[in-house]
Amino acid sequence: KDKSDDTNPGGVNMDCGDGEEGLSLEEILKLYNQPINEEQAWAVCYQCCESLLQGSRRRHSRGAGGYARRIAGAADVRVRRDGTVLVQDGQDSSDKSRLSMFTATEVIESLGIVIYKALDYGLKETEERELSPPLEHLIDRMTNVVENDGDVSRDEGFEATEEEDEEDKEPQEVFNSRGFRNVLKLCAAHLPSPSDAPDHYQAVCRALYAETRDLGTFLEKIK
Amino acid sequence: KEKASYNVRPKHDSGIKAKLSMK
Repeated sequence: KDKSDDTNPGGVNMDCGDGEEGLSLEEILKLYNQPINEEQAWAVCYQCCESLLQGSRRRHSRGAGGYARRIAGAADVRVRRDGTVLVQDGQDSSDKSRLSMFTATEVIESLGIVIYKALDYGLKETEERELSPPLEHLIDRMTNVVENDGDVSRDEGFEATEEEDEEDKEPQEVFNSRGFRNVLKLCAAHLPSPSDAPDHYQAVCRALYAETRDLGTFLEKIK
Repeated sequence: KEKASYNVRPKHDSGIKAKLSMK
């Protein structure tokens, strides 16, 4: 473990006062001083998309388009006690540049980069982690590094693989949400039973939160 | 805590890390 900061292992707030705010992915990485595992990556990705999709729907209901948030780093992703994930909303930031509107494609790309960096945490620049093909494919798709014959789909960087549903009849909602729903589908398809995705991924994040708190408490006691 | 299990290889020019580092 990182011994550079003896007074606060991993820089995590150990007073259990995080309440609804949870633990940031950055805090989790620092505390463990190692990357997240693949299952956690799938889960965090899924839960982030759920959170962003909900935010998109709220903004859409207020007549707003675009995204005020592009995920700048692991500090912007907070895992809550119940396993839900909060993606920090730039709306309250004093940094006015974060109030710019971003497309869903840009937000998905930023999420893919954050997830990859969490998997790559602590590795040297000359090293590369060997990811399972499905997870590498997911990140490829999210960050749009897949070669696709120059025909970049405008449907948020993803092919329209799903049937039209009621939501798809609203053009603005399609623009905002299709990319996220396709990421959710890819994450669900990773499971033996895709219909279990909401419960499963929330449980993985809930365990990630609990284990991190336990480790933090343990390190505090040792200190 | 148990260490995460993963394999590490030298960074490859055509690998995902190289592609993402250019973004």
